[in-house]
Amino acid sequence: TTRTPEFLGLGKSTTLFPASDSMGEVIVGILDTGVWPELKSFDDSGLGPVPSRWKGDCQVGKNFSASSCNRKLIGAKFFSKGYEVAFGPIDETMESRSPRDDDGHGTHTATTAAGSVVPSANLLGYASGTARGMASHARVAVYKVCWLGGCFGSDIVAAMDAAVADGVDVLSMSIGGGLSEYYSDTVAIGAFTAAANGIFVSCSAGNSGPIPSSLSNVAPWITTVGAGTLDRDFPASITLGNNELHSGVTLYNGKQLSDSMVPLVYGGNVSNSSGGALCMAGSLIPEKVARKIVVCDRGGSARVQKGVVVKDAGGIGMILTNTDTFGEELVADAHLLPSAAVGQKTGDAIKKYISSTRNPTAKIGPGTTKLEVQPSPVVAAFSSRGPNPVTPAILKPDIIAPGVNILAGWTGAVGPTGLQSDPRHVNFNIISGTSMSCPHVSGLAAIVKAAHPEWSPAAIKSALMTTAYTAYKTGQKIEDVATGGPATPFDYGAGHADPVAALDPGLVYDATIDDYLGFLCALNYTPNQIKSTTHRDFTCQTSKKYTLGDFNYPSFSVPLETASGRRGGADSSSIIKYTRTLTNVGAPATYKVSLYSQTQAVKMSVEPETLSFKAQYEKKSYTVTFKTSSMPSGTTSFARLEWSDGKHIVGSPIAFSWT
Amino acid sequence: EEKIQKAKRTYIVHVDKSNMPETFTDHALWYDSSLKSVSDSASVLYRYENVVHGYSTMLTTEEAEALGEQPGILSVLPEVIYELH
Repeated sequence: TTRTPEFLGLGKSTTLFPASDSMGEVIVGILDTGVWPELKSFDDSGLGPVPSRWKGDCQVGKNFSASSCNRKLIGAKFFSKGYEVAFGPIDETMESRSPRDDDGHGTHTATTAAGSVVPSANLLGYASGTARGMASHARVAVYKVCWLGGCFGSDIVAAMDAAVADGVDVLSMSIGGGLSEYYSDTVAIGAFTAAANGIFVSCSAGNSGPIPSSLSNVAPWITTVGAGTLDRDFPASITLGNNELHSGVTLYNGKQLSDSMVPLVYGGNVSNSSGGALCMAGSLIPEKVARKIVVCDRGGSARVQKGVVVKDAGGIGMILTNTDTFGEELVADAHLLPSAAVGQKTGDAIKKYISSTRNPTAKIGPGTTKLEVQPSPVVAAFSSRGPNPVTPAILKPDIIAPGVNILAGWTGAVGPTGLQSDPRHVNFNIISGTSMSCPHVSGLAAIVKAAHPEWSPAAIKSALMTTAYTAYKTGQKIEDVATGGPATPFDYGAGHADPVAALDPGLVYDATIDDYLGFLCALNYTPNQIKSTTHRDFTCQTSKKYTLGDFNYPSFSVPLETASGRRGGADSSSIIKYTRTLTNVGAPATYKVSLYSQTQAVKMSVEPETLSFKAQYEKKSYTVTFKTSSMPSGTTSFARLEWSDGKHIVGSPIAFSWT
Repeated sequence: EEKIQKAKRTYIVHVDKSNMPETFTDHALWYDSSLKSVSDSASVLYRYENVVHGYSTMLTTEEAEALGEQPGILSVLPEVIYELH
């Protein structure tokens, strides 16, 4: 990617970073749509021999040979049995029955996580710079499990099975499916054993935001990654016939509109169907659209598809406006005609101008790349939100990372819009989603793993979470673009990833397999359900009281029952105690606790208030006491617990929710 | 209703490896035999050894329910289709 390494501070030279040969010992496995091996992002010059422990290989297919792999791309396999029993044999005129990526998504995520350094990367001149993956010296192994018809669970499990046997250290999965209890969630089940085998598993949180409780992949042994923006944008000016000047974003780089004003229409007014406002296929009347700029609402169909609909109807430009779902979030697309995406406020102003003017006109200027955009990061509107829909007592998402307008490697099979009608071929593309933020964290985890090979996946996850930041340098809280106001831990979890800090977190919450098993006991799972989830025999001790609050997680979620609605959680005017354990991964030090809270309804205290560590890997426990009072159902509030030795801050968000 | 009952779909069968019935010496034979006892046409799609113990196969709803009753079978989960985020 370009810009995100600098944005994340990876450009800084610090002794904390692992040397490239230890980076070369780390293997990132990507389950996705495959890979385009010819890209320079998979160049292996400068990489030493493949780690001797590696057991994976290069699965040959019609258009994928053994030489497609190298010391960078050290493994490539495809899994299609589940897909083919459902859809019939793969039509190789339509898609490659091989690890080759016909879509682009898999190449994008793989190169984001661990692509080699490629100078002068750009998309049609936008986002120029030196592209590199987060862990640019790590190795990549690709497992193709997603096909034109979808990503089938039986193929995904087979790929996870292979990745563990092959010896990956990180498993990156930018996919999501239905929500269910862990014992019937195939990805959660596979991820448990992967994590138990020392593999860090990161998954995308989902793009169903800003709706609350819209998360995917919420198992506590998975790192669930939401999306934030970068300090980069692609502004394009929009001038209306009344001389109003507005700004949108675009990645269009073709022939620009002339400098003269062009007639402007709203899709909803030039259509013979209800789909006109959304510029759905076939909804626009060519006679009313020809040679005009059309305003289309976002939603209902792919954004790039709307551009095709306008172009096919004879339109010469498009202004794509957000509706209230996405507010002011601007996602840029490489449209096939002059276009600009605008926020809801601008969209409403343009529609008002159209409805109040006899012959409305407009013109769209060329796009540019703008850096140092502030405030950034902001939580992307589409990023799925908490509370955790499966286990409200576990705060999710865990963390956010860059996921909006991310440039990374692309397939040679389709153009940047992915549309069949797009003849362009690019090496890099700019796309958005939690699919993009997940491999960022996968790559960052690979860096931490290279620096601390002995750390467990839980310790790596803890390091990324307790060092994440929740405020800008100004002290202002990270914003949520969906509301325009400060975001909350239900939006960003522990905050935005800060890899440099994660390399030296001071203390970690190092959940063990027994902690995870105790978590399942706290959920009152039967031995059979525990066995289904973990493929281990484990019987919860009847003498032991297992609670979700005592599960050794790096963040806190405290579900409270209002007096009327008492159900599973603690009743709301009560005393609740959570005990957690910290492991020292730094030098001997004494840490003091600080508590910050947004609410008076919960009084908090911590025992002991200081933790003195004399040796590395020494463990110390503490107990947080919450004295809560009743609040109306649906109330949420947040607090923060920090341990600091003056050099490290080990921060945990606390989310209270009254139901 | 009849059609739905007859329609086959892919299931992921989680087995309790440590409880393989004594009559079998090999998991593959156990899997094949357990399948044959509920369906004369089903076959193993994938065998899983590492992150999951078990296999995937195509069954009707009825066959899946019958298989789930067998000793050593932990769960028979209908396959979920995931999407890219």
